[in-house]
Amino acid sequence: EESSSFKDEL
Amino acid sequence: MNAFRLAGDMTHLLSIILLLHKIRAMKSCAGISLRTQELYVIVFVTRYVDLSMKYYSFYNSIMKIVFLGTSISIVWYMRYHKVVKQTYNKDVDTFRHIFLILPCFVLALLINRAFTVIEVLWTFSLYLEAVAILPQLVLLQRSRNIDNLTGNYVFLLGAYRAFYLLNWIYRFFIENHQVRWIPWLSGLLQTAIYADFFYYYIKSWKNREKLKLPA
Repeated sequence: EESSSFKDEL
Repeated sequence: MNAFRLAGDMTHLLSIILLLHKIRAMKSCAGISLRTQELYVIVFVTRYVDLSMKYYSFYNSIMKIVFLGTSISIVWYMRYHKVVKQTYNKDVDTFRHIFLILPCFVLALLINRAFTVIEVLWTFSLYLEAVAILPQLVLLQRSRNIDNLTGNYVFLLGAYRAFYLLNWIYRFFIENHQVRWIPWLSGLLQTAIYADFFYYYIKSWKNREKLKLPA
């Protein structure tokens, strides 16, 4: 899911 | 993880370490905006709420803890340290950051990816980070002479998000072609706000003269 997969950034 | 993002994170970390070093070594925070530092604490707290819930990698978790810890300790030094707080000039650091916090929060309630607490807080932190440097830039314009450490701090802080823009381009074309307007546009605005600072910073560096922002 977009938002979760991009939460790996700081 | 890609080289752009790593460079961005290291630049960000370096900027914070540089500031912490200035405050601890010189026991002074002259020229630093407490308003901006407080905004960064809000940015990190609202962005890393999932720190205890989601684990991405050791690197991700340790960096979140370092960013939270250093930003909170910078605010502590500026507010409560008996020597450092004397060097804080609140008469020039007058930017009302409520005028940044409220609009960003309202915007995050209106424009977000999902109307959940975590998602709205994460979105709020992105919007707020984009404008958090404003009190610091206003303070620099008022400062007659900007010391090198402060200039370098602001430069690195602006450069880190520029690396993130490259990271997002990389991720879009190389990884998963997913569109993510909120971080992209926030990051673009954030970097654009530094544009004139970058211009004067590089000019002062090339001409070997003192950094001075036009009032």
